[in-house]
Amino acid sequence: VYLKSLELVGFKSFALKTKLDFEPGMTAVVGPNGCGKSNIADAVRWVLGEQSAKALRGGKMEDCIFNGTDGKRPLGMAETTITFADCENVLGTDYNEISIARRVFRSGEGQYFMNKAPCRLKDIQRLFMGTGIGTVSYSIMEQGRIDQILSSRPEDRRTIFEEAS
Amino acid sequence: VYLKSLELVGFKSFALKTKLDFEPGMTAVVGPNGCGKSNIADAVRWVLGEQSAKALRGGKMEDCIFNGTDGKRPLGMAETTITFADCENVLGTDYNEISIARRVFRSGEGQYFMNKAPCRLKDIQRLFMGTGIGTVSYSIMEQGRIDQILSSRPEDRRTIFEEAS
Amino acid sequence: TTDMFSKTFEQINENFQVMFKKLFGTGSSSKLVLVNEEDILECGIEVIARPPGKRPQTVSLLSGGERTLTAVALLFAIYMIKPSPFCLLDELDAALDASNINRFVDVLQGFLGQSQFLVITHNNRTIAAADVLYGITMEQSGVSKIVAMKFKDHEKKKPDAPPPAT
Amino acid sequence: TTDMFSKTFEQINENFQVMFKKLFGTGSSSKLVLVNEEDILECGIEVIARPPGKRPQTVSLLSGGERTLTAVALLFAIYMIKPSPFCLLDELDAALDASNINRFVDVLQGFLGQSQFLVITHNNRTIAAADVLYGITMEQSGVSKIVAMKFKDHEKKKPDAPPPAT
Ligand SMILES: Nc1ncnc2c1ncn2[C@@H]1O[C@H](COP(=O)(O)OP(=O)(O)OP(=O)(O)O)[C@@H](O)[C@H]1O
Ligand SMILES: Nc1ncnc2c1ncn2[C@@H]1O[C@H](COP(=O)(O)OP(=O)(O)OP(=O)(O)O)[C@@H](O)[C@H]1O
Ligand SMILES: [Mg+2]
Ligand SMILES: [Mg+2]
Repeated sequence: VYLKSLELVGFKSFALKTKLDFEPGMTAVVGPNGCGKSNIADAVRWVLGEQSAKALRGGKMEDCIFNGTDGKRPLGMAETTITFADCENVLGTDYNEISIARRVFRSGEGQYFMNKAPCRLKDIQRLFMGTGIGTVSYSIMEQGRIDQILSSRPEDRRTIFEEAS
Repeated sequence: VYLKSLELVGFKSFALKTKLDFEPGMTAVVGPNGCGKSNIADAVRWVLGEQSAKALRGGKMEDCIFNGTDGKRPLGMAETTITFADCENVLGTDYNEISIARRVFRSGEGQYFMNKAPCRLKDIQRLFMGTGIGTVSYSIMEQGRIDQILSSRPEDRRTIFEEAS
Repeated sequence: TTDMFSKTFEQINENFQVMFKKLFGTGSSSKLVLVNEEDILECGIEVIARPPGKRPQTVSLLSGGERTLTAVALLFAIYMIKPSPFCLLDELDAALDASNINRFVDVLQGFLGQSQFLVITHNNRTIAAADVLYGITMEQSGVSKIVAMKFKDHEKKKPDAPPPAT
Repeated sequence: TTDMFSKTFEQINENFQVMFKKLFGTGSSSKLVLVNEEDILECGIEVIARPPGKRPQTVSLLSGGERTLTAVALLFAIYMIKPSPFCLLDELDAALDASNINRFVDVLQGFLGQSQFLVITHNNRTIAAADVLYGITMEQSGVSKIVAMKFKDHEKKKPDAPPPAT
């Protein structure tokens, strides 16, 4: 299975529809401070089911919706879609590609979609279980967090070990 | 008053006697990872009377003594001397220059000196009181700590304000 | 002492707003807010930051580099009230991009009249602004050694200076 | 489950020692130690690191860059056991100097056979190692926009690529 694309619209600073296509190998994301690079990382965590607004640097989930700028009004919804390909084996799907989408509205209400069909968070979590994809995994390492792998008390480090087993 | 020089011997990775002379303006300290730059910052905190080994990244004060390498045996003592000049007004001294020195031995025993005469930590703290020089002040900003000014709970931020008043 | 705190708070707030504008550029603004005006000696202090073109937000939603710059604005706001004879800054520029480092260095140089600055850095722009440069090496593994590369009186660095890292 | 934990611990320990050597170079060593061998399901885990030429120490005495590199060794040790289809690393290289970034990038490239890597960075060396490059800008203040600068199929970057920061 490999990551094929990520599409954001209304998510944090990505007011306009934005798509990133991925290839095998190493993709670098660059730009000045505050341009939106870590917001992309937040979008990946979010669409994979992150439940804690704090983990996305916000106070509530609606903080993820584009909240306007000098020249642009706030939006009413944030949406992110992540697409994987070659997933028959690892994810056990019938299709070669699978798209997971998530939306949140100003009311706080949210929705999940699997290949455009509404689904529950549970379905997404079950899909990715045991694959290493997901928010618990160390495969997403946020800015400034690398030191925590060491500085957390020895007792905390055990979660790493439990995850790997 | 201005900072004239800093001399280290046996302090952390500075096994050999090392002296830095300072001039007005901006001095930059550079070098590869692990070469000893932050150890210099630790030496300044330490000679000004830092009492917490943890603030110096160690477990106990003796961790500051050069503990040996492949090619060199551990030393029995660490010593740092800091010298200020033009201090008659701000520090109220009779001399134009003042040198503060501190030693620590493997036993954990420590000594303080003012212009080579033994003194107590109290004397050093009294000398610098109200000058902005010292370990409580924000004039020493350790590696990685800048974010704490913001991320500490609002209640903690008050210490900054109390310090400035 | 409530009066004294109030007075200091106002002073820092004012300095912070000036410093923030200098570091973030035109079109930016910021302020410090007492969480509970009724109980200023015990309540928390909120930092509101508005980089150019963006909406004011609490600092938690800012980027890594924006947070560093905001913290630096607060640090310098305090230095303005009570300048220390010297300041030691260890890799403050780690999260900053090129143009933010330029502004950080400019603002820092504004303080050199009242304080000496000792700056530990890996960044070439910061290094270029220094009056004096000390290189630290560990050729004998585990033992630190200083190589002074002063260039205040010379116009350029000595040719055998080790290339600054990164 | 004590057996299972024990087995995993041994595996991670082994991988960690291999990764550490690759990242720190010859003459270095490291190990993970269970604080209390009698109670392995509840006790803490200590990380001992020995950069080349230095004495083994707990990680607290290491420098900022050495800590990052040690943490990366542990992270990669876990990736070796349970590779994920993709890994997203946000500014892991912030504290690393030039030669450490080179080694970090080399080790990372060793994993590209089994995982895609998405790396957020300000560093030119890391950027140079990428197969694909995405630049993010905010020309309309506050609104992010992507500029793709793919160069996997081309030998060099497009001439109008914005210069990478720092
Ligand atoms: N809901 C939102 N609406 C609009 N803008 C937002 C929203 N949430 C966050 N932002 C903005 O996004 C910016 C942060 O972006 P991000 O953290 O991705 O930056 P970055 O590119 O990672 O920068 P750095 O290099 O400093 O880490 C902040 O300036 C913040 O104001
Ligand atoms: N008591 C000691 N004796 C010998 N070496 C020590 C002692 N205490 C610390 N060290 C060594 O000093 C090194 C740390 O140095 P320091 O933190 O000054 O590095 P640095 O130059 O700031 O690097 P970075 O750029 O990564 O922050 C570590 O490798 C550590 O092993
Ligand atoms: Mg970021
Ligand atoms: Mg350091």
